Amino acid sequence: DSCIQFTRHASDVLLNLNRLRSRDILTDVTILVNRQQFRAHKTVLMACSGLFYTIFTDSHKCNLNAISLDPKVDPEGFAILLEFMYTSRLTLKESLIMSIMNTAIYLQMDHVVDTCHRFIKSSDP
Amino acid sequence: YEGVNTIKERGRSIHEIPRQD
Repeated sequence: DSCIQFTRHASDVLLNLNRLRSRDILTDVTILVNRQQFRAHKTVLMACSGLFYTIFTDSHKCNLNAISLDPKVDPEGFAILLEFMYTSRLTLKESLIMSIMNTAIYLQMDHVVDTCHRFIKSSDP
Repeated sequence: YEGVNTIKERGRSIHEIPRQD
């Protein structure tokens, strides 16, 4: 028996999900961060973040079409993490590293938190 | 998949949704 493994299938699917997001197709939730709004797919959010997984597996909350995050969350940090969820690329700017890491802690994205820790350690003189 | 001959296909796996129609 043989099996064909398409090695770039996961990234091709993610690319298409990101195109759907950028065109606002089948996005089903608005994330409010301070006054900024981000449209996204619940399934992608919950696949990447422990916080969103908890929210959307709760039968009382899974049908919400808008979620407000803690006002302490920095929209710029959230935007970078949302971009990461849809592209697998995490932009770590030194000026934003603390807000990215704190947002990742809040969103329960443990692997990203570890990566931020390593980035901070490696840039420490 | 143990014992199955796995062939790697490195080309695109699905159509690409355009940025805009």
